[in-house]
Formats: sequence, C-alpha cells, structure tokens
Amino acid sequence: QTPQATIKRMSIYLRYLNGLDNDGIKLVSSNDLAIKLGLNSAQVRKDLTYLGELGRRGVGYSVKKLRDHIVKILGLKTIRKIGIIGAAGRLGTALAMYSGFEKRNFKVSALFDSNSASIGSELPGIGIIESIEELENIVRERGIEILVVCVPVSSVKSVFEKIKKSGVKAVLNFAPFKLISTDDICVQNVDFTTELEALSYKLRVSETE
Amino acid sequence: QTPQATIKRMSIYLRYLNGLDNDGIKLVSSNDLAIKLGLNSAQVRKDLTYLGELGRRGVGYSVKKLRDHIVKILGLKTIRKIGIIGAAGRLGTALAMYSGFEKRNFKVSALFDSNSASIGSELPGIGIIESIEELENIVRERGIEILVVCVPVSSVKSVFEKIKKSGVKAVLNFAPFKLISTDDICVQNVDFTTELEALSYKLRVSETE
Ligand SMILES: NC(=O)c1ccc[n+]([C@@H]2O[C@H](COP(=O)([O-])OP(=O)(O)OC[C@H]3O[C@@H](n4cnc5c(N)ncnc54)[C@H](O)[C@@H]3O)[C@@H](O)[C@H]2O)c1
Ligand SMILES: NC(=O)c1ccc[n+]([C@@H]2O[C@H](COP(=O)([O-])OP(=O)(O)OC[C@H]3O[C@@H](n4cnc5c(N)ncnc54)[C@H](O)[C@@H]3O)[C@@H](O)[C@H]2O)c1
Repeated sequence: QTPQATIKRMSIYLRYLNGLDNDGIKLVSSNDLAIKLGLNSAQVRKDLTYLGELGRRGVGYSVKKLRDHIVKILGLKTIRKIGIIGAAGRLGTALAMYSGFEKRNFKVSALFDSNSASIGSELPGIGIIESIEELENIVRERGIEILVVCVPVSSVKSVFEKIKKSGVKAVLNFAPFKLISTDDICVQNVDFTTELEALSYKLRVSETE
Repeated sequence: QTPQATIKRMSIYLRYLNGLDNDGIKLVSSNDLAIKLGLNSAQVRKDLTYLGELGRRGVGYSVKKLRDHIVKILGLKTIRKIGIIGAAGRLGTALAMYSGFEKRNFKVSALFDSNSASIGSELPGIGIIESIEELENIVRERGIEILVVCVPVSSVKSVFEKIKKSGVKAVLNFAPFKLISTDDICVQNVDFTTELEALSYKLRVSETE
C-alpha cells in the first residue's frame, strides 16, 4: 500500500494534468509540476519514478501518459457510483449538487434521508431522495460503491449499522464521530477542522518568524 | 516548515488525546497511538521525537503534556476567529453551524454573503449575515484571522480580490478554482474529491488483491 500522502499528491497531479490536457499541452517537466503545485522537486521526481513513467531528460513527461497512469493507480478507469446519506441536509445537498465530482469520475447515483418531509422530493438534476430504510436494496440494485455520510452525530452509529448490511465497500464520513474500517468496508473520516489547524500552524510559523 | 502530512497527523493525535483527557486517562504509549489511529508505529515514534516529548520507556507519555505541546505547535493556544463567505449557501451554512470548530479553538465570528435576501438574517446561535461589501471593515474590526470561501466558482476571483484588501492572513477555499497564496495570505484549497480518490485507490487495491 502506498502512503496516504503520496495518494493525495496523485490527486493533485491529476487535477493539474487534466488542466494541461484541456489546454492542449503535450509535455510537462518534473520542475514545472513542483513549481506550479508548490511541491518539493525531489519529492516530485520520486513520485514520477514510483509512477514508472520514463520521461526523457530535457524533454519531459507526456501529459496524457502520466494522467492515464494516475487514473489507473487511483482506480478511476471506471465511473464510481456514490450514494449520499443525509441528502436533504445542508452538507448532503451541497455535496450532491457539487459538479466537481462528475468531472472526476464519481457519479451521485443515490440519495438517502430519514426525514419523511424530504423523502420523495427531488434534488434537481441529481435524483429523488429515498428513505434510509431502502439503503440495502438500492445499494445492491444500483451497484453503489461509496456511501457519503452527512447525518447528525446522533444518527451516525445506527446509520453505520445499516451500511454494514448493505454490502458497500467504502464510506466517506463527515459526521464528527470516528467510524472504524471493517474487513469489508474501508472508511475515511473527514474533518475540515484539520484543514483549519494546518492553516493555524502556518499562521503561527509566520507570526514567530 | 514541517511537511503537511506531519501536521495532519498532529491534528489526528490532538483529537485522540482530547478524547483520552476527557476520559481521565493520564498516560499513552506510542504503540497505543499507532494501533488506535491506524498509523505505522515507527512513524508515531518519529513524530513523538519531533515533538520532543520524552516518554519513559515502559511508562509512556503524559496525555496532557503531549496535547499541550501539539496545541502550541499548531498555534491553537489562542482562539482563531474565522469568517465564512457564502454563509447563506448550503456549504457555508453547514460550516457555520458545525459545532466541531468551537471545540477545537476556532470561533465563527463573521458571516458574509452577497444575496440581498439573506443579508441581515440570522444563523441561530452564530450571528447575523453581513454584506460582502463590508468584508474589509468587519475583518479589521473583529480581528478575523481566517476566511472560509464557499461561493460559486463564478464569484471566487472577485471575492479573492476583496479578501486581499481586507488584511486577513489565511484563506480556506472550497470553490473549485485553485487560489494561490500571496506573500501576505496563506491559502489552503479543499476538495472532497481528493478524499473520494483516496477511497477509490483503496477499492482498487482490494479489488486486485
Ligand atoms: N467534518 C466537518 O468538518 C463538518 C462540517 C460541517 C458539518 N459536519 C457534520 O455533517 C453532518 C451534517 O451536517 P448538516 O449541517 O448538513 O446537518 P443537517 O441537519 O442540515 O442535515 C442532516 C441530515 O441528516 C438527516 N438524517 C438524520 N438522521 C438520519 C438517518 N438516521 N438516516 C438518514 N438521514 C438522516 C436529516 O434528516 C438531515 O436531512 C453533521 O454531523 C455535522 O456535524 C461536519
Ligand atoms: N470542494 C468540494 O469538494 C465542494 C463540495 C461541495 C461544494 N463545493 C463548492 O462550494 C461552493 C458553495 O457550494 P454551495 O452548494 O453551498 O452553493 P450555494 O449556491 O448553496 O451557496 C453559495 C453562496 O454564495 C453566495 N455568493 C455568491 N456570490 C457571492 C459573492 N460575490 N460574495 C459573497 N457571497 C456570494 C450566494 O449568495 C450563496 O449564498 C461552490 O463553489 C461549490 O462548487 C465544493
């Protein structure tokens, strides 16, 4: 398994390479990647070696070849179907409506909530909000691979019990209660506070310099 | 400067140590940290050495001492005031209402939006939504240190121009347009898709095993 930090950099390279490809740029150097992305150039060279892409000295790396290689490593060759739990809530709706997912191979294919006033209503252009009680059936019928949890902390344990029965293999959890991966389900917990703490660290560094 | 991945681990240690302290636990071993947090134990030992905390072999590390040291490194000894731009939107409101920030030293101290129907209305328990035109004045008056950007991509450039004039030192950007740090402002761009790609990688690894 590759360290998380390396995988995160792969996502950053992928976004940049997609941009270059859109602009019709064919070649990129490891230095260009380092400068544009604010990364350490020795780290970038190490990553490119890991990727196995052999660029030619002085010529650079093929943008398309690098991108396709990263798509393969990240398992993005096929569309990954995601389901949003808590879809009628603020965070759930914002995530369901976010157009960035589609551009990067993730398709919101199911919306779940427990609020009877919202079940049956539509998020325009995305789909109909279903009852959380239908989770197991719909995950199997539609082949949902990742469930995104945006429910209040009071509901997260009971929701996770339902998720375990659904057969899904991956969960992205935004509720502030750490869910633990099982043998069958890989869990990633997200907390924006970590991003704020990274900024606070940088503020502290600039204050004490 | 410490690498971003190390800073991210500091946040993870901090959350866990806060939990231990709440439960009245006085000591923790590097092994315990590694197992509970799913980290590599050599990495944890390296981090603890970096923190300079001298645990006694066989006894472990003081939970309070470790936590206080991390709080100092992350610059969290004082409350960091944050402002939310796009506060009337789905993501902006979800972030403003998120109780997790307060527990970790971040206080939502200003709410901004451009939608005249929302300006003057209140987010219960948080505050009044102000006009984006007041950004400069309010950032100075209230000593806002971090601005969180949750506006549509069509508005993000013009909002960043206003931010540059406000004197704020740090920005957390959720809009899908990469903002670049300046000499005075440190920017952190957030994209949940990166989290989904990390999960997709793990799914691919488990599929090919
Ligand atoms: N990780 C972070 O940094 C961060 C930031 C913001 C919000 N959050 C968290 O995200 C979650 C959602 O926040 P929000 O502001 O959107 O809340 P919200 O109240 O607007 O939305 C919650 C939704 O979950 C639904 N729900 C409740 N119980 C359910 C169940 N058992 N099954 C299915 N749906 C259920 C509700 O009906 C509602 O639609 C909260 O846990 C909040 O703490 C985390
Ligand atoms: N990074 C991610 O993974 C991710 C996920 C979800 C949403 N998003 C992004 O977050 C942003 C907000 O999403 P949302 O669903 O909350 O959208 P939304 O339309 O619900 O909210 C946007 C808010 O910004 C306000 N606004 C527009 N122009 C403004 C300006 N010049 N100054 C101040 N306020 C202004 C609007 O009035 C509205 O209240 C979008 O850019 C979206 O793409 C990112």
